[in-house]
Amino acid sequence: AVPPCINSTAQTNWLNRGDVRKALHIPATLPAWDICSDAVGEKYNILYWTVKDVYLKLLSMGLRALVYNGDTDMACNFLGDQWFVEDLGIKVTSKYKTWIYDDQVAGFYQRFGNITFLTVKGAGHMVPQWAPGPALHMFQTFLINGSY
Amino acid sequence: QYAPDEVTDLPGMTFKPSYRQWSGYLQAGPGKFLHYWFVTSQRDPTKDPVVLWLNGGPGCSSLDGFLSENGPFHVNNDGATLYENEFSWNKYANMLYLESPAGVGYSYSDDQNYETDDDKVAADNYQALQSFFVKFPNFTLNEFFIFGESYGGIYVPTLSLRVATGQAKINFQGFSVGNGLSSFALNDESLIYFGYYHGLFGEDLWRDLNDNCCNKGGCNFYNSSSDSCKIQVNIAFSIVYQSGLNEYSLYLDCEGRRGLSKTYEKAMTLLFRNYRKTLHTSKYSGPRLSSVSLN
Repeated sequence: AVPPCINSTAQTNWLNRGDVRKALHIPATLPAWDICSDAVGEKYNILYWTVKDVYLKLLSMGLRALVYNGDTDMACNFLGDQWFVEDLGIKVTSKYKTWIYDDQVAGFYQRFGNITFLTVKGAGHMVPQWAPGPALHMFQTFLINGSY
Repeated sequence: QYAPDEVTDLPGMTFKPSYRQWSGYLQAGPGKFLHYWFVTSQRDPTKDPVVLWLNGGPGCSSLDGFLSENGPFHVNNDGATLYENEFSWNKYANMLYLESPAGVGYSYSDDQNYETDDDKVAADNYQALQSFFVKFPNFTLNEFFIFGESYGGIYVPTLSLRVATGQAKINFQGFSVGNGLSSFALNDESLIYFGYYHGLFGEDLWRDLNDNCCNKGGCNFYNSSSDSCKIQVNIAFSIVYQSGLNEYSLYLDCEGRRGLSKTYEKAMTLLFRNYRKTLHTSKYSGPRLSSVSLN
């Protein structure tokens, strides 16, 4: 049960070592670890085809939100999420503009009240893996509600 | 309650970590136990926020997030030794990784019934979260955020709503989703434009898509009732997903080369359910070409 083009062999081997399982307090009776579960995935029932209403409720409570996308991903591409955020109908509070990491353009972002849409340039689906520096900067900035 | 869960030594760890970590189980209902791994901040655990991280799937483990994305250490290719991640998110936050729902990774249910849905996952995660703060009461006053990726686009907001409206005393401040699935329709619709404007489709296919799926200035690539439109969209999706490209990162090589998993096939069927009858019979669905002859 492995997503295509993702090599998870090393972490799978490490997590399945007996001494690692013991260190992590995993019962010996449990089956081997795998990155994805066929048992769960095959029987999973999707109830939400869009989470627009959920976002609107959360944002109306004043919660802070960040939707970010590595812009080379095709499983969940940035354009779809940009349209999703725009479709929330929340007033635009900043221009669509660049953000900088290590003196380079790291992507683009736009604020809509308490929600921000942000791209990470050149990163794929797993942003913290493929753009770790920019991802950490983005993460810290969001936590402190700072300026990207 | 957290003392027995503390991880004091890890095989393959040749460095001394500047943070503490615990691994164990959180109860998510009767007989349902979710595996968690909690690492404190490298800065000031008492003041830094607590961040929950959820990977997607549905049905994939958040330990992938820990061990290959934003965790404090990753596994070397030898599968035996670890190296420090200088860009770990626990530089600024206490990070909680939760394997969810039961049946994923080392999480389990006594009855081994792993059929679930979005609402049940949110409910289970919320219970597990309450279990976490009972186990770690010192962190209840810290700011709390929920982060997720991919199908976390569904997990994160649905759990966030329960946290925001529930009775548990959690200092919830916000949420974030990375490359998330927020709308199936917009994800499908936008992919056609993404593919065309990244040069994946030729002008012939683009013309056929427009001729068969668009009308009066608007296009519907998501759920058109036109069979001819479905055929064209199916061809486009096959180029994206089945021609040998790395769908998770367009410009990276495709690693692993393992065959398609049942989970992956299920995910594809769910994502592009309007095209599932034809997706597997398209002209691109045959065996992958060798790297030598890829065009």
